[in-house]
Amino acid sequence: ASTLFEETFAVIEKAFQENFIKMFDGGEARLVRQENGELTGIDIDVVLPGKRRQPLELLSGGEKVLTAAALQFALFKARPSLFYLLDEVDNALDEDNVHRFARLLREQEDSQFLVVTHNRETMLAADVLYGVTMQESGVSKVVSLRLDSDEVPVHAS
Amino acid sequence: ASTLFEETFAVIEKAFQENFIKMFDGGEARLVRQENGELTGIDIDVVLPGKRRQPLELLSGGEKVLTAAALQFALFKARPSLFYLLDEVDNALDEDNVHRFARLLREQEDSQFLVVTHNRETMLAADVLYGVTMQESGVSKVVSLRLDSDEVPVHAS
Amino acid sequence: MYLKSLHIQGFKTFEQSTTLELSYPIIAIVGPNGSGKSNLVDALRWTLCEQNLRTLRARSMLDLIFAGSATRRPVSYAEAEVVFNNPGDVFGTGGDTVTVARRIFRSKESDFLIDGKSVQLRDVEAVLTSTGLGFRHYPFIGQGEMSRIFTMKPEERKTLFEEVA
Amino acid sequence: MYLKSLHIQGFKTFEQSTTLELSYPIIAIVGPNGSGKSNLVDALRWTLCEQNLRTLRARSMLDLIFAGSATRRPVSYAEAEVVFNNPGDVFGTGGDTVTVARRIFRSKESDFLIDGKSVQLRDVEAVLTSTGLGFRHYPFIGQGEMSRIFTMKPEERKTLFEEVA
Ligand SMILES: Nc1ncnc2c1ncn2[C@@H]1O[C@H](COP(=O)(O)OP(=O)(O)OP(=O)(O)O)[C@@H](O)[C@H]1O
Ligand SMILES: Nc1ncnc2c1ncn2[C@@H]1O[C@H](COP(=O)(O)OP(=O)(O)OP(=O)(O)O)[C@@H](O)[C@H]1O
Ligand SMILES: [Mg+2]
Ligand SMILES: [Mg+2]
Repeated sequence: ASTLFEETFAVIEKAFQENFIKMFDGGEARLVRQENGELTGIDIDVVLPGKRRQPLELLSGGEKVLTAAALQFALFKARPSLFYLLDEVDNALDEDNVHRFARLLREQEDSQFLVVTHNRETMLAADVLYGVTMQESGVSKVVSLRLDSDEVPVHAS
Repeated sequence: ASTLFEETFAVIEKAFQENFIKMFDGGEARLVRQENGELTGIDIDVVLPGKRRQPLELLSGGEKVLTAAALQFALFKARPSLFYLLDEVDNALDEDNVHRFARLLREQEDSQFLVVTHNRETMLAADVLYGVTMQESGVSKVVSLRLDSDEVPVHAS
Repeated sequence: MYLKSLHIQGFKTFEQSTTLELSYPIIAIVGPNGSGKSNLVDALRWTLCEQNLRTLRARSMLDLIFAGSATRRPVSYAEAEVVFNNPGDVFGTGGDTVTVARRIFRSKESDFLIDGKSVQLRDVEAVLTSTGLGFRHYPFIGQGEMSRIFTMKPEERKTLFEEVA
Repeated sequence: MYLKSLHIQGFKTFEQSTTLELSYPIIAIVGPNGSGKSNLVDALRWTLCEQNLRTLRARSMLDLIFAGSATRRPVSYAEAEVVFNNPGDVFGTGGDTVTVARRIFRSKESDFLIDGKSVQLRDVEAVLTSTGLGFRHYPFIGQGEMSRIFTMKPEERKTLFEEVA
């Protein structure tokens, strides 16, 4: 079981590093083991491209979301699931990063993702788009929407 | 002092109700006093237009932000400040609500607001736009941007 | 691809019978604030054994039943059904598909069904984990939850890694 | 309009001297993730007596000094200066404007200045509140903080209302 943990840890760290470098176009990322005879905790240590190593607290809102996504997707790879559900995880990202996040999504092989989003770029990465509306007040209705970019719904912000 | 509190409470509640109805185009909002001989807490009770009264927990991400903004602006009115600073408070709003939030901003009289945003609609409500960039890695640089809507910066999402 | 379809009726704002075909790699759910997108996500999680009321943004299981609106009356039960493809009988149930359904009534009575047969919550959990594919809460990232892995204490992150391994 | 301008140098990612004219009703700050928008907000808050390191996203006050980048060396101090208009001498200082500045050095030595004169933190607080206009943290809503008034316990909200009154 301890060896299984070590193997899993290695898979996660490697995937985390690859995802991070792809998300930020460079930089470094690693997982830090905190030990006291035995393993007591796992910390994150990253350097953004062009910047110096700094306490995690100093990272910006969007940088934290992207770093978290790089690690979260690494966990998904280590322990695959039947499908994945992401609810508005891209809210704090600028346009460029929404694009990078959408690319990370598309590159996940053999995985099924259901994502809720307000971002046009994320919608363009999808194979199908379902619009949830409330024409009748208080009651939800779902319509399937075509994916031509000129038909992407106006309530995208 | 107790009368001052009562007066302030009345000002806040009235402003909260007006802001809420303007934000949601209807509905009801009130502040609920929790008492045990004396006042022990203040709760919020709202009904969104077309919906029924429900526990606050059930509200959506965007509905919570708008309701919070309606109350926050009421507090600003009750105790004006030299200026107000809002950092990316509109991230979870759909396009229509970003527009309503921007309108609420513009309607605040005799108030100065510094807002950080990724939303185009919020930018259009501003009198001046400062772009923060990082051309030289790790170093911030500020440029003032013109407000013609065709020059709104591409990194708006 | 495992996820095939989702059917919702009477769950939160889905007063009417609603079915979504989900046999696609990437599905995007879009719409205005308060329209029901996260409610749809809640229906999926609830059907797949989510028991944490806070995660479902509810105070009681009864909050999950459509409570009425300005123009509609409340309904008496909520139900949701998820259909999975079952390639190579990975679920061990023998069919081409596996259908998992959950219902809750105003009486607080609650049903779990696998392929139409009444079972217990733990039976549904067993079927979901029988594939060897991870489940429970970690493949679901709710609104505002993405940075949680970032803001966790190192001890909590170690526990999370152990669960994954 | 009270806010007139902000000058930043050496504070977080503002390695170079930067000045923003702020005499406008609504000012929007825009830019990519990590470019320095919230750092600019932090500079404003810090100059106006913010002492809570968590609010400034720092572990120590020294984290506020530009720590260098791939192409630049660290600097030895951080400073920021806010200029206010002083209509009708509402600040009680006698001038047309009031300039509040703050500095921190690598030695951890720290300066507060009002109109160029060295003072204590409490003197700056006194000048800010002398206008009768509310201050401290509540007119500043940081990233992710807007829903806080919504998710607060009723007791905490009562305390907030009492502070406002
Ligand atoms: N049992 C119920 N009966 C009726 N309405 C309900 C019920 N449960 C929740 N709602 C309503 O559902 C709405 C929230 O929907 P939901 O969270 O799905 O919105 P959303 O589309 O995710 O929006 P956002 O983009 O803001 O996150 C609230 O207005 C709430 O009052
Ligand atoms: N003392 C310092 N020296 C150098 N860089 C620093 C310092 N303090 C913070 N930073 C860097 O500043 C960046 C964060 O900037 P900031 O929070 O202002 O971004 P932002 O523009 O608000 O982005 P977002 O849109 O994602 O919120 C981080 O990359 C962090 O490493
Ligand atoms: Mg939602
Ligand atoms: Mg920021």
